[in-house]
Amino acid sequence: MFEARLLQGSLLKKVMEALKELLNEAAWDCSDAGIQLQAMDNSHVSLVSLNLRAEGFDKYRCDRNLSMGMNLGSMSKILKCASNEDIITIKAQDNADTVTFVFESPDQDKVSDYEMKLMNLDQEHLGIPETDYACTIRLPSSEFARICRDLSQFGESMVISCTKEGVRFSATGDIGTGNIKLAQSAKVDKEEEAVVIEMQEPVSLTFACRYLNSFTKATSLSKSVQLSMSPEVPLVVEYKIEDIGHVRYYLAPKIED
Amino acid sequence: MASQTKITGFYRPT
Repeated sequence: MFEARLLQGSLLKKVMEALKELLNEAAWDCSDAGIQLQAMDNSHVSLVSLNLRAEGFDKYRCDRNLSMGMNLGSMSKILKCASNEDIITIKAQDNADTVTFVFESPDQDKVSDYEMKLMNLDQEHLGIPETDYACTIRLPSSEFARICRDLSQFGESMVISCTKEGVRFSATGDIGTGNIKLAQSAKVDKEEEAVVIEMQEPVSLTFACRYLNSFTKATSLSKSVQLSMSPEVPLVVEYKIEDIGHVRYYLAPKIED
Repeated sequence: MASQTKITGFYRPT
């Protein structure tokens, strides 16, 4: 028996928004530690890793490990039936071929349940090596979304260059060039509004704007986002999900021919 | 022109 009840059901709706543009289907792996999902997009350019810890749920029960393959388009349709204020419970029997989503209104006067067919997905989790990144940049998530949107107008690719002075995002295309420089914040009232750079060595890498824009669908999950870069390895874009976990996106860089 | 690489460096579980 698997059962996970989330008081703040809107979080699951936001998680869905953060996944569905990149992934058509994915396995939700449930254990007594929580729920994990790891999947690559169809072109194997990016990888999404989601972790929702058991302690973050109001109620959590997982008698035996199970992997639920879900069509994310279908799951998204179902979660759209939940109100933002609803409490969401995900339930499945052991070895079941369906999963049930239960939505309760806050005052319990409306309860809906939706049963969805599971899929057989033969997915394996890849090990992600521990990496000491040459640069990590924390910035407001809304700022990062804005930068990705603005620079996408100029070209398909964006260069992210990090030095101790700050971080520069640049894109070049037919209409010209756009450059956005962010300096490390000298003084901030709120932690989540800060730009914080930790740098061992300067790094400059090129990434596809299309994927970066997809990652920013997670913006509503967190006020800040962390970018981690090292030469020639995938960029990590991490959004923490309050009190419960994180979603991390890995994006392979573009290289000069 | 820069060409897109694929995700590498992640290992298959043993």
